[in-house]
Amino acid sequence: SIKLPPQNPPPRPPAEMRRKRA
Amino acid sequence: GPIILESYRVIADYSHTSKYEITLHIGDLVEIVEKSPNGWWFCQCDTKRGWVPASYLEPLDGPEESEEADPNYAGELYITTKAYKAAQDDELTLETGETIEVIHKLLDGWWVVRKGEETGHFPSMFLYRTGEKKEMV
Repeated sequence: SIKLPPQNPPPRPPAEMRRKRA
Repeated sequence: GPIILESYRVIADYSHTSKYEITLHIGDLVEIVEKSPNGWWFCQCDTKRGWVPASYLEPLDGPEESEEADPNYAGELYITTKAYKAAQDDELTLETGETIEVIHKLLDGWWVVRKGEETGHFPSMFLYRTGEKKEMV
């Protein structure tokens, strides 16, 4: 069975990804 | 029939921060087992299995926007279940129990929310849907 996901927010997208979105 | 898992490519190195996560390297290919709306996806990479941030992955084929909902500028009412202090310019700082409007539910788990005149990203895992219709003013 799969454990529950982490209870802390995931890290923000890396810089490369954010540039792509912008 | 066989279960076909979606393949994604890792776009940046990621070091796990707990034993339930796995470390990834740029260019790795992973298969997605489960997508949590809070932005953590359960995936397998070679023999490793664990949670990774969705924002570090891009689909191997097909446009990435296809599974992401369009923004809803009217807003959907949610209540914050936990306080969060903005760590970056484009995030919002909110206390517990604040009512906000969700404008865009991003797959990376950082939703775009509006509080009064301010708009910014907030962790979806700290939001609870009120179920109320927004009053038209």
